Amino acid sequence: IPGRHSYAKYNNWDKIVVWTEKMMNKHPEMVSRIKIGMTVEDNPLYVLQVGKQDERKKSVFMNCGIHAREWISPAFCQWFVYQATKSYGKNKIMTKLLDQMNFYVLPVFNVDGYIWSWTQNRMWRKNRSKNPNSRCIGTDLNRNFNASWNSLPNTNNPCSDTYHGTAPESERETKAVTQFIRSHLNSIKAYITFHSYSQMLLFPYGYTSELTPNHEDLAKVAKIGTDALATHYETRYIYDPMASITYPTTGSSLDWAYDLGIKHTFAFELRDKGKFGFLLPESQIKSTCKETMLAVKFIAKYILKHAS
Amino acid sequence: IAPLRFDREKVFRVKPQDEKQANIIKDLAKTKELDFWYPDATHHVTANKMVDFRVSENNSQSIQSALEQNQMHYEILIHDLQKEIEKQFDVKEA
Repeated sequence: IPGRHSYAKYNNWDKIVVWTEKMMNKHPEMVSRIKIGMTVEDNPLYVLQVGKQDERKKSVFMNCGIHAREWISPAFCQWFVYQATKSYGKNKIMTKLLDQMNFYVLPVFNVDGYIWSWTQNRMWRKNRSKNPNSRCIGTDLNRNFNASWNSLPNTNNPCSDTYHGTAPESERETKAVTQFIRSHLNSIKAYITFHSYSQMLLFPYGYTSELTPNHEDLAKVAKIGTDALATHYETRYIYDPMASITYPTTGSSLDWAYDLGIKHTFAFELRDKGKFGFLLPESQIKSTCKETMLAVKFIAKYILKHAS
Repeated sequence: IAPLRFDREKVFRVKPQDEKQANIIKDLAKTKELDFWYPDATHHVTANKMVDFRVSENNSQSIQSALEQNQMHYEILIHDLQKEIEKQFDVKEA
């Protein structure tokens, strides 16, 4: 018995699995669970489809918890599903979104790493796959995508926290996600990934300082999102392409999704700016999720109206 | 296996003023184990960009001394990581 799930607390993997079942059973017309694959340690990868269950609609793919220690990220995905189901029929924007769009929500991408961060090492980042000819464990899943993979030095040491794996999509988790997205590419109009920390909203590219062809549009959406986010608690986020606002990064899911054809891809770096870093207290989960929810709603609203 | 503990481990924040200072951090990372929180790896450390990293209790004094010797401004964001880990669970079960 995994214990009681709470949106105001961090939940371990067992609680999250039970929660996915509960959401599905409680809202069968709105939530369904899709198993998209398994991890190295044989844990299931679940995507929750949230919406009025029409495959032909526009959709948004969201994932949380690529990096194990960024606990606020899975907390947000759970919050999103809860709020979406709760506010359907009550909140005008959310009702419209769920009537006309589907949200595919992967609440924990790096399941094995997340479990490890709960049980053995709170500071763990990568997944838990074994690396050939190395005693070091794990690949950084957000360096494992086929987006200019291996074009920058310093990511090919298995002992590094940003090790990119033996090949693009070498990891089971990455493969499961890319297969799912490819098979739903006709409907997916936006890809949003959630990280922590530093309060930023990033968009492509990360692997080059060149701007995307729709840079102006992405910047406009990012402004809408960050402006909306700030309205709740005046939390200020900055936004810009990943390469310019942070640093050049190869193999990221953000760039991969963009190059695949999803022209609205974003990465949130949630609270805070470093006071707590990866250890954001539970007492800040609710406010962080509330403001982020607003940003995501406004981004989705824009996508619904403008993405073809 | 007992979970890893982080007693008295520290998180430093440094903003290198130039490439020379950025290289000092990179050099420190070659000899001491630094866990980069932001940016996420040594090679991203550059001038005028803030760096947050975690160090073990054993290394924190020597890191602090190295920063001071090189007249680098720093801030200690977290003095005892283990305490912060415990403090993050600040909401009681309903």
